Amino acid sequence: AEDTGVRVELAEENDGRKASIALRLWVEDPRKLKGKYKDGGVIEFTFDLEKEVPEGVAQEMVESGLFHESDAKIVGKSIRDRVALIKWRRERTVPS
Amino acid sequence: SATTQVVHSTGRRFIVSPVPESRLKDQ
Repeated sequence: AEDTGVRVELAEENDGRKASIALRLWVEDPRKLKGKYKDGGVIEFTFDLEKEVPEGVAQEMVESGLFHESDAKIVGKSIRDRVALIKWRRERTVPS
Repeated sequence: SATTQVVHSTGRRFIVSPVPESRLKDQ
C-alpha cells in the first residue's frame, strides 16, 4: 500500500444507484491538517460520481483551510482511487 | 464533541471530527 497518510472510504451503504455518495477521508498523519483542524482526522463529505472531479474536491479542502496546498495532489489522488473503485464495482453489478 | 463543519463557497460541507480511539494506532 502507498504511504500517503490519507485514506478514503465509503461513509454509507452504496446502493449502486445514487450519483451522490458520502465519503469519509481518514487522515493518518495529523501533520497534514492545518491549524485548528489538527485535532481532526476524519473528514466527511459528499461526492457526485457523475458531475464532480476528485481533484476539484481536494482543491476545495485546501481553500477551506483543511489541507496545505502541497497535499492537494495526494488528497485528490486518494479520492480518485476510491471513486474509481466504486465506479468499477457499479459497472460490474448488474441491476436486478 | 469536537466536530467542526466547514462550508466551502461551492456549498459543499466538510464535517471534520477527531479520529475515534479505536482507530488510533501507535499512540
